Amino acid sequence: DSKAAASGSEGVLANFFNSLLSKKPATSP
Amino acid sequence: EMQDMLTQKATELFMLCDKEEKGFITKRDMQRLGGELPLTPDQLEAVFDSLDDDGNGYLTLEEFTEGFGGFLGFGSED
Repeated sequence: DSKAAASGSEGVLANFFNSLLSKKPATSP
Repeated sequence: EMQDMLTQKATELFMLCDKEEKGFITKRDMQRLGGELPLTPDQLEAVFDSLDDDGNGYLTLEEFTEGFGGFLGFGSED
């Protein structure tokens, strides 16, 4: 399976998402 | 070439979210990532909203790539 191979990408994905979160504060309707 | 690399990496990450290969990502897909990424469902939803430019509830590869480009420092045109 390819799960192990994807773990590096998941780290990148987590960084990407965290950067989006730090740029845009959580929604405040 | 940078653009190619960006597209390639963004596609790879997109596939991690779009496990069913639908061609788009929904909030449900994002929330499923909570098991794999150190983010809460709320945070994943906020990420989704910030990437879903047109707010139609479907995150396309195009929108995803644009957001990822911004993350890597590729300014968008506008």
